[in-house]
Amino acid sequence: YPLNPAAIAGKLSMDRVQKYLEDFYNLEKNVKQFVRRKDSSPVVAKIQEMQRFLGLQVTGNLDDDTMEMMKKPRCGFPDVSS
Amino acid sequence: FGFFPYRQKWRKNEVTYRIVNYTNDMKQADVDAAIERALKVWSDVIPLTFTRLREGEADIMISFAVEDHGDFLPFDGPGGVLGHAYPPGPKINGDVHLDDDETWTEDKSGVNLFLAAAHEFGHSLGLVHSSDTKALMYPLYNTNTDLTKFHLSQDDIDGIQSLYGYPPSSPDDPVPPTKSTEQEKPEKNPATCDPNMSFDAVSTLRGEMLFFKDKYFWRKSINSIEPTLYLLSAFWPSLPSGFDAAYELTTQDMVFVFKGNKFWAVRGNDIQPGYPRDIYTLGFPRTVKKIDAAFFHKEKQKTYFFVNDIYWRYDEKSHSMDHGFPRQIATDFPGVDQKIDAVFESFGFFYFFSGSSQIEFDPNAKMVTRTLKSNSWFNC
Repeated sequence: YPLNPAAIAGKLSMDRVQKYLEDFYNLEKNVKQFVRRKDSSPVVAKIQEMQRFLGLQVTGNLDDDTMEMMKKPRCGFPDVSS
Repeated sequence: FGFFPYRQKWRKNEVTYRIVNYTNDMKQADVDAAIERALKVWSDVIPLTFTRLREGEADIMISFAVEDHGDFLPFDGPGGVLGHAYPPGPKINGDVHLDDDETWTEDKSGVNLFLAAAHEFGHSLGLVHSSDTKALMYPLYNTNTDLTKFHLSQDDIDGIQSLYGYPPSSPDDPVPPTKSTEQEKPEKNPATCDPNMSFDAVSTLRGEMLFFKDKYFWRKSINSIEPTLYLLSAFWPSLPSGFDAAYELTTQDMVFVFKGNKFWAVRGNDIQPGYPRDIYTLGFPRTVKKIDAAFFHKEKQKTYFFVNDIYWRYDEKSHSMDHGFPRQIATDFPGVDQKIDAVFESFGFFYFFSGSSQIEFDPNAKMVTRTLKSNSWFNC
């Protein structure tokens, strides 16, 4: 896979995105590379769940607004837990 | 707002806290002050008090830590996660951990300790994150918060008061956010003993009585003198407020609530799948737009629905309206000639609520036996 643009310094890496969704939205941990499955329905559903909870436009994509929101400092407690 | 599973909360009003260690970013006295102020944000709106311990095990142990600090939830260095906390309970429960890789400050030049701690104390008291972007319990740290005029949002207050009730002043006094601002007028909580009290709907539920009003309801059990006021959303967040009618079908441990031409079935806290349904599925004509009141008469296995000055009788065994209905209310319930807001049956009597009055009707003698205040059940 080409270097993912999000890996550019200052943006969230796909690893960080994956960890965010796992830590705060109960995304099932999966060894498969996140960048290969970020468009899969379970991940898209989690992105939508996060966007809905945080009051973002629910697109299911890792758009700029969403990435910006995920960079903000926050509480370590999950937003959605099992 | 939301709660932890089983609505974990402190089962006492005196909660202790201890500042276990300090960050090097701030003077200890400033840390003490920030923690005290952050606890006061909550104690201002609930009956709990917070007492500081200097040693030993306190309910809320507050500590600064970095990276892996022994609870399987390692911190992540500067930025990102600022801290976390645990729900009410023994040992680690109730505790607050703050990431000392942040720069903790008294102002907003770094991470404001007061604001972050106040959020974490919300968890220590039993709240989970809120999706209300104005709420302190919203998960993201809000750098725009005006610290000089900080106040809890109504969402925070509604949530924490659903767990602990109101501060010592009587529940009749509305509890505004710690500092109300022009744009957020605190909604007045209904005064339990208002002589002009009227209800949207009343129902029994598993031996208790529920009195619904706007977004609130009172729960009154046989063995308690006074009722307790709750927010509807604390038990049934997805139900609309301002019901038109409600009744308990005791044979199925179900409460049916009506609003407009829709109705929901609720068992305990759970709304049954497949609801809301149209009231027309019960057999009402399309001319009926809403139900005023309803109750289930166990002896006859019939449910009575009241609409303006007429009523229907529904057979809960055949699941259909009885023939020969609707009938005039005044014909079969002589003396009940006002518009009915709500009704339920108790100890063989029917209680019809109309505005601030309540009519006790004896179905055997077919006569009104008493006229009472609507909130007579509250023992004001």
